[in-house]
Amino acid sequence: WTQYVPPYTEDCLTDMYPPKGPTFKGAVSWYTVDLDLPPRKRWSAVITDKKTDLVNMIEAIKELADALVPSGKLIEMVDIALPLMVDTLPSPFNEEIRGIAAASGVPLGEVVLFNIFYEVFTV
Amino acid sequence: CTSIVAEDKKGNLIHGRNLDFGLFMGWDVKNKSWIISEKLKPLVVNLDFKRNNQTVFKSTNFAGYVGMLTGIKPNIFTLTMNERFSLDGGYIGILEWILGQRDGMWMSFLTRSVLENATSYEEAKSRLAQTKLLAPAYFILGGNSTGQGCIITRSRLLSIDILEIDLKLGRWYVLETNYDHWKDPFFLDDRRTPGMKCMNQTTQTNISVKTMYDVLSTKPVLNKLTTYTTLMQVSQGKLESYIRDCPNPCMPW
Repeated sequence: WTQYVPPYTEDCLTDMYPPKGPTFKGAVSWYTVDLDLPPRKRWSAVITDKKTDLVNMIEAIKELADALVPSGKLIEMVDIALPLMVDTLPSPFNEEIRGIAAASGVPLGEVVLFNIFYEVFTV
Repeated sequence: CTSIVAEDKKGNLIHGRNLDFGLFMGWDVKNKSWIISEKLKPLVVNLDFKRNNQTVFKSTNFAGYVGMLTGIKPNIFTLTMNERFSLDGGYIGILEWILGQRDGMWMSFLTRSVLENATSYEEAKSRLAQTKLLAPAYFILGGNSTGQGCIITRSRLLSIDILEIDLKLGRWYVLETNYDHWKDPFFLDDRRTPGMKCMNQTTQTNISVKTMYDVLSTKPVLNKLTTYTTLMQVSQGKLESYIRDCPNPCMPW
């Protein structure tokens, strides 16, 4: 009965592996990141494949930001202030982030936000 | 998040983790799911970082994110990171950064640098414990020898505690969610007790990649925030990951 009331604690499951059933939503693709390439070029293959999903995720965050600050000022601040911050980030992360923004078409400030989100989230 | 490092009877170390993210970032009433968590799932990728065509480390990541939250340096160590809540949090680090005090490191840039450059479990542990951070965190580190498994509890400036596997004390695994291990977890978010119950029920004799996946699939260790599960075996240099779902009834966190 505990699995029907929060926190829905189940008996310890067995035989879930290999992954299957309703808790398994799919396998994960493999990519190579070549560290011998210039930082700006390292993520091109990944981003070319995942561009649409990245744009969708960023859009969802922007919708949340708009819900919080309807005036759009929050997003404006991200798009104006965070690009200024990218050069303060250590190498090679700054150049890799620039490469991702260029390959995905997502504004640089928003890619920076995604990459420092762990620290920002505490706000 | 839930991260586990366990040592089996033969001394093999197995490292597993659920990556949970998106709390309070928009609830989709129709689908009963968190909006950002669902948007992150298609971005999950496995990455093989190479130099001179040789694997340096491997990682499970979100496309577009250059830092590391989950990774393995084959035959040397495995590393995951869980969020740690503290009033002295990341926003203070960001403020210091903006004001020009830049001697701290961004959390996921540190984990990336350790995976890329550290050459041993001890070196990784030392760097994760001693490098100044912008935000607090838990680092869960597994090595390649018996006893090499630990949870490093970090504030922004200090290494507050390091809990290691200790077979003599019967501690054959370490398990971390998002609360200091010497304190009770928040009563509305106790994933530690069910997680440890399942690990103890599995026993050291039966722990394996398979049974660790079972533990990470049991609610509420698996919850609506869980985007992926990764399983790593350091001695085989193997990393595998799976995108997850949590059918109702399921805890939102």
